[in-house]
Amino acid sequence: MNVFRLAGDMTHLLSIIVLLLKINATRSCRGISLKTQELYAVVFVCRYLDLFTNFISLYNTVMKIIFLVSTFTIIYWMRFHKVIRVTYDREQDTFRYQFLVLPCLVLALLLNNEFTAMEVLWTFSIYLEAVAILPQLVLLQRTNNIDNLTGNYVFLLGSYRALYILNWVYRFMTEKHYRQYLVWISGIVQTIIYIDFFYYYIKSWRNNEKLSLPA
Amino acid sequence: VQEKILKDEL
Repeated sequence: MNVFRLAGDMTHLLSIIVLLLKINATRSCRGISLKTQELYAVVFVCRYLDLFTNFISLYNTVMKIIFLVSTFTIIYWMRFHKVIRVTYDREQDTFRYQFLVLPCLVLALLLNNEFTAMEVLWTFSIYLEAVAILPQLVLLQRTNNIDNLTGNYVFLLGSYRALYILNWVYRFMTEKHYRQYLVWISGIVQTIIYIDFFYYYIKSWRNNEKLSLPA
Repeated sequence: VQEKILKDEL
């Protein structure tokens, strides 16, 4: 494993830890999109089906389980925790799942490495991950007072795929049999989606101002 | 068509 991949994984892990801490410490999920969290749950379930069929490494297995358990914990808190669920911005979090899920499903059926259930679901998870942040970004735009932890969460989540791109460049150059075009294109799309957010995040950080996204 | 790809990433 190269340093970019490890940094990407750690950033991804850190983003989830930040989110868990924020919700748990403040007893509030204000500014967090349940739709994005549920889309990530779908992404992880579809991608990590190979937990049952293919052992890669202890690291790999443990990380997959952490991502699954933490995402379902967040969803559980946002839906059912008696204090936290009240703080969910239900009226603002209006993005429609089907606008993201259906195109990704069609694309996965058409563009995949192999037409098998496992492979199509895996490819679907790659496409869906690229766009799953959109409900969260829309919600952030509608939130007047974005708290620091929510901003940091989205920043870390965006950084993770950007670091993966460096990892892919590195692997492309060092590993002969490593040509994952579908993954690369999706990862680049995923990172591009964050560019606007990155711009305002860095600007607010440099000017020492509170983060806000223009509507 | 791609080769059978290595799925060791998360």
